[in-house]
Amino acid sequence: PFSSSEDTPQLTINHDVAAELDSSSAFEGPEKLLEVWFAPSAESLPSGVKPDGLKSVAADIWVPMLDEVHCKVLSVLKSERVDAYLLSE
Amino acid sequence: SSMFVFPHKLILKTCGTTTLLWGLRSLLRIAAVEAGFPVHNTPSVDDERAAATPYRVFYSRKNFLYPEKQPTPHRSWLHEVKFLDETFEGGSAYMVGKMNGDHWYLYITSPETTLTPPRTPDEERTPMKPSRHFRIPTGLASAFNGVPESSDETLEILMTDLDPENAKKFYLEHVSAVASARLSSQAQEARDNSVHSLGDLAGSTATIRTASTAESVVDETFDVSSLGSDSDNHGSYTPVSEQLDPASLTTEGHALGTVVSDNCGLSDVYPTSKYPDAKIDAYMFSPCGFSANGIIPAPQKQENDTVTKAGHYFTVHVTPEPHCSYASFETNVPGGQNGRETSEVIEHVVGIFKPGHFSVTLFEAKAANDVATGAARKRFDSLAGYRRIDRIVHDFDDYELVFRYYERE
Repeated sequence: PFSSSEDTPQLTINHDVAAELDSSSAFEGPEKLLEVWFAPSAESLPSGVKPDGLKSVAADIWVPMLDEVHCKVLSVLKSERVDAYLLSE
Repeated sequence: SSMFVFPHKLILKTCGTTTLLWGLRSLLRIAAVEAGFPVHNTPSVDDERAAATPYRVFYSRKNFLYPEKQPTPHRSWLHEVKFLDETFEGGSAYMVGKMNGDHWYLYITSPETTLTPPRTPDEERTPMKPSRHFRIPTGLASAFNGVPESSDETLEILMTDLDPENAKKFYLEHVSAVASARLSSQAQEARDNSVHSLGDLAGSTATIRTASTAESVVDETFDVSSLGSDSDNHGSYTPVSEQLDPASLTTEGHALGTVVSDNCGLSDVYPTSKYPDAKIDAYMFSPCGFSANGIIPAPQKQENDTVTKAGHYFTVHVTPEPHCSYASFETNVPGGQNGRETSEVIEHVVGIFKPGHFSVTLFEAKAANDVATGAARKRFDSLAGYRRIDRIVHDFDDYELVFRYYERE
């Protein structure tokens, strides 16, 4: 019953993390925002970079980095141009 | 918290007492080792200290409500700047807004036209002493044969002192009640129509894959659109009850997140009438709090009149507790371009939360700074029910930052 364009984002849910969350101790709203660019645009990746650049990095590779930040992956919404990770905390 | 991964950049926005900058070195290493971006701080990518050289870096945040409870270096802006300065070369730090009120911080590095510092010939290299910090050159524009991304603009709305009635929508108890009521109503409707659907809790056309981990998708794929009430679909899909426990539809964080998105009006910020491929992934925390990411793969017109699919996103985070109520909205969807104007988006988002105070920052590449967007920026100077306190413009080399701060009248 479902038709979509080729670029319809696909969502993957990490139930192991999502089922355990509790925000009772939350007290701080404002976030920190880090944006790191490695090239001026997706069309101008330096030579030697994998065709999809950072998007070619598998989701589990980011997990140890996110552990350092104290975040867990709740779900991932993947699309042709950008992948959106929803994180805990 | 949220992370957005593009081919050429990564955006990480984290809430609470997360230690965002602790992950920076790993991020740069992953970019080098896993994606193949150039390394200039070590002779080989095999060196454990190898880190990709960023083209540019932005770090920003609002002043914290409880800085003393944050882990270092996030207890003060000066500590964060010190950490960043020890990591990158050529960064600049700014504070925007009232020192004795709500203000906003920005750390930025700019692309250089030459390699900085000049690379040391391999034979002259001396091993670097092990150190927690070593500085990574940024810029290296000459290494890339590209031009800055066109239509690069980021809008951020940071809201505090949320209206208590609106904040209730982000408590699990409230959302579960709404979900139960909708489920009952739609189950009744389904019975009346002899349809197997349990109702349109999701209202989304995204395909959800359930998985035991984010990496291992298992065969529980189901189509959220099949939860809907599209009459064309009646009877043509597997009953939802065989795929997902109906009770979980009133408790599961993602299902409830979708209820919140619909109920509060977030789903309409970028309506499918104007953005047909827009998709939202939302999560409702227990006992309260809400996060959502949206992807909007709309066609984007480039400067040379070619059309490419853009990697546009928006993200929303809500902390509704009265003592620290806060909501943030961020997007890189350009205003106008046959979609919604920036001013419309701001009015819509502020209307969802009705905050006592809010700031708006619009960070825009000058290449995209055309007449239309300039006019749009002026139009959102005033907002009914709010008094503008500050308007501060920063003119960077290739970006313009406009910061505005408002209070409820």
